[in-house]
Amino acid sequence: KEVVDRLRYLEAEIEDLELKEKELDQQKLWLQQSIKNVMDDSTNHQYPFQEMVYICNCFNGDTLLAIQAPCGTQLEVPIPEMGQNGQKKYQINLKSSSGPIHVLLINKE
Amino acid sequence: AQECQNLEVEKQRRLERIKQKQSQLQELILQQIAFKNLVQRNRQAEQQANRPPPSNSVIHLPFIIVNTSKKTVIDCSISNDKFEYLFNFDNTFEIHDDIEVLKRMGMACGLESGSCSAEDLKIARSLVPKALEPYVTEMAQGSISSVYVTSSS
Amino acid sequence: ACLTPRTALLYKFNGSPSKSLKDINNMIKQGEHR
Repeated sequence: KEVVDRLRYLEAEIEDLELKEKELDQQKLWLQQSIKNVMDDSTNHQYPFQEMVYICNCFNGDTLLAIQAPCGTQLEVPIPEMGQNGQKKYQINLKSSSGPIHVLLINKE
Repeated sequence: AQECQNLEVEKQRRLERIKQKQSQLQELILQQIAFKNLVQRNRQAEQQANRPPPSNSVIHLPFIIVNTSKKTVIDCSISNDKFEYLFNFDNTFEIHDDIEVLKRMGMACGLESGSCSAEDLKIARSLVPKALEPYVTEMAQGSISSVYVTSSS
Repeated sequence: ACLTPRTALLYKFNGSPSKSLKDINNMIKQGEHR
């Protein structure tokens, strides 16, 4: 009898979890659409920007490169390897197939 | 008893999936709040100044940021059509997307770290659909852990 | 075409989640510590 009760309880729990998962899927879709609406809204289209001085303030005087690229552009970072001069090589490779990539050097000075 | 065991395994799998989906939802909520905050702030600034900011002082979303020490030497090769770039750095770098930058600027009302003032929480709740407000309240206290649909059984 | 997860990490604009960039940053940091 205990096993049967446990079985019924588990079945009910799984039913709840299924409902919860469906709810989460729906909420995700709503939010994704909502974010898209905010960005695509014609009254908003000029406002999703960030001032460079604020970006600089977030990164403590570092050199900053801002990269704008078309959807689907691939950014590849090879695992750093020791170069022939004994120094490690750090690389970023950008490849677009649908449009030019724009790179800005953001320098506070 | 075998069926019980199978259901236990199924239950764990579903719990794991729900945990992942809640984490994804949390991230989307932060994005929604950060973007809406940004748009509102920029709109207000433009209205107060009666003009948009100079175009060479801003960068439009979406973007990613590569940051490295100011002592780093960066070698850049660009294809003629600008479809391909190769950067060589002689030092480490980090890469962050625009949402990460917005979080660092406080555009997500501190929700990403659970450190949210009462005023910020009020603002954050007003920027999401009503059905998601309980999530925002939980995130202000740490992270989403226990917002569940009430069981009908 | 020859790349595998052992040689490089990838991120796609408007396709990959933020986590992919965090993975790249961790890989760079781990290499540095080693």
